[in-house]
Amino acid sequence: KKKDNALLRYLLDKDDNT
Amino acid sequence: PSSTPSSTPTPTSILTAPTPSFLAQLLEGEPDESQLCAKVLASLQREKASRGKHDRLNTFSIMCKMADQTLFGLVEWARNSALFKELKVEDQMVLLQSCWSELLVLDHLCRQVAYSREGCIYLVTGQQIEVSNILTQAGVTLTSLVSRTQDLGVKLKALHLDTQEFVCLKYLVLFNPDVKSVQDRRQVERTQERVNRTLMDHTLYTHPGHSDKFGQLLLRLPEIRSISLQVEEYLYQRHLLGDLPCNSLLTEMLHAKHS
Repeated sequence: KKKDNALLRYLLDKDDNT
Repeated sequence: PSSTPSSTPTPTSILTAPTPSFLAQLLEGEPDESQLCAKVLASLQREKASRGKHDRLNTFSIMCKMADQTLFGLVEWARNSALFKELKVEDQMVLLQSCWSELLVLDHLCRQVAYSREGCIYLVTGQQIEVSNILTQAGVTLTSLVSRTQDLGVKLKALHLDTQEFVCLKYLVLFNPDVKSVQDRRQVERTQERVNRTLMDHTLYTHPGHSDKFGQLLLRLPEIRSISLQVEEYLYQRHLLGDLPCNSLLTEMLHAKHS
């Protein structure tokens, strides 16, 4: 399941400065 | 304690106002409705501009785009919450994968309580659509979804759901310790209990005469869950028919649950 949620992971993991 | 120790304390006399700092902290993270509206409208405008005259989005696709943008906003809301930040990303993902559609339904309901006119559905873009217009074109499943959601909206209006209660319900939906494969279950439970207590104190403090408002609000959560599961199933069926816009957070969340 987690593999499928690359976009969700990106949204949660993204660095606010990017 | 009441001023006369010998008397049995009445609920109001033993109440203390919810700790404003905690409730205020929960409210701080609330997105601004007009900003969200502007963001969704801008996204739809970009979408429209990128399509040719004969390649217009149909109504269902437009609704999906709205839901997608709203979902982005909900993930951002969760991500910015200090309580959510206390969890590892793995747990954040598991919780959101489990409750994303409930958050969308609850968010939609709150918008209805706040803004919708009688017999209308208020969209995140600020438009109001006559329910009858939808029902004339809707199939069986969508008709059931719309009427169940409208009924729940009427119940929440009757309960005078306010923003503080709405935010507490959102947190109760998000911090669900029963979600499988949550690692830090204890942390999720702690937050759930604290929000639960805050919601109870808030309802008793603001509606002392309506002692069961707290219970009535909690009773809506299984209904929201049930509607959200039906929404997911409906969207997934539409997705299998190729009706959903691809490359969206919405489709990714649907995939995650059905993979």
